[in-house]
Amino acid sequence: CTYGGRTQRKKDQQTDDEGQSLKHKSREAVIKAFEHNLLNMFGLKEKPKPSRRIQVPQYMLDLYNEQANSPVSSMNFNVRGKSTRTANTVRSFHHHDHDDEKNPSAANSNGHSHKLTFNVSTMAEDEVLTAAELRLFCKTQHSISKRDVTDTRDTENTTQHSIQKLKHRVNVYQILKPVSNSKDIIKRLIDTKIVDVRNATWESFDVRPAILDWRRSPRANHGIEVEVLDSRGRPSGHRNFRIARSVTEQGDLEDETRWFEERPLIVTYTDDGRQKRAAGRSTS
Amino acid sequence: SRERNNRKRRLKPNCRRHPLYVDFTSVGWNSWIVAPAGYQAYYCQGECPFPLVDHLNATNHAIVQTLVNSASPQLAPKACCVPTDLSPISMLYLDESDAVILKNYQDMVVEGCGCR
Repeated sequence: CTYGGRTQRKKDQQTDDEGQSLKHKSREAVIKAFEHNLLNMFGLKEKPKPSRRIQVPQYMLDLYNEQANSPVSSMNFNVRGKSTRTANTVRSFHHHDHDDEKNPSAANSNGHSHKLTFNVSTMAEDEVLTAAELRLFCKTQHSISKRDVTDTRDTENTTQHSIQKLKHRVNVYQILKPVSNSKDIIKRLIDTKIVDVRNATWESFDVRPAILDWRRSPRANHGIEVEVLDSRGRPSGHRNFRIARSVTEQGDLEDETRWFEERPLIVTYTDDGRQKRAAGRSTS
Repeated sequence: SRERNNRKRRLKPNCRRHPLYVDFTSVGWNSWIVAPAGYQAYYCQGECPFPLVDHLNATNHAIVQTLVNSASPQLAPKACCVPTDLSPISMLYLDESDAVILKNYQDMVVEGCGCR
């Protein structure tokens, strides 16, 4: 500026612009590095860009709220009946229901059993699976309940019979080898439970053996089969169990939101090794 | 002299915890972080003056370092005010494949500060 002149001012202006641009670039680089560091801390490679409207299963929200409201010292996923003591990560997976959408009444189903496939390949390889559950929603059917409640007022035999009618056995199989003919399918039973359909509840089935297999060999993931039998072991319709998306009287698929709330869910509990161990070395 | 020292101390507050709210919405991370919307992380700041008092939660090493510093500052700096107790938070988010994940992250919130 001391020499004066337009050229120098122009040069100065140019230098200023370049400086600003460099500053801007370096600021961007800093922000990028900052974000990269944070994502790395969260165990993510890049910022997730959800492709759909964020919908979170109620069970996951309940687990989160339980965690958020619990005292700091007892922060772990203590799920009753599950060995989740060391787990610090919970993932939820919905099954692929594209087949259901094409033909909801018949897809993968033969009336009393239903095939469900889940993509669990997104689980990090270095995480240790401590537990995995398949959660199925069992809804009550008032028409059945009312009739059976009336029945229970009759003789003792009728009561016993009615109670038996309200109990269903649910078998969960891992499909080892799918065959076009559903009778020849090779499967193994991984969990079974007797469910009383008088109560609307979420039933949990242990599917850890299947998930362990699928993680070892993703090509072996042929899904699981849910079979509903009556108390005598005969095939029974699974009207009470929300396994497949239902169809309205007009032939349309049921409401997306309702189906989302009640559809099957696999929940996995893993340990990424970052959890602080309770019995660590003590400081002097 | 004591009054002057007190005034100095008042100007440079002792090591303690200060609020630091991390807002995921303001950095545009609310598109994939479902909950919480943000959290109070806190930070530690302040002086670790000689002599170190009990509530400054100093280690034996910090006491020795402070003693050396008070005798000859060129030999060792003052002890640092750092987090001494941290707690985890749970986060509910969607990953790259839209899977819903609930995870506990260790050492996210400062519970206590001290001179180390």
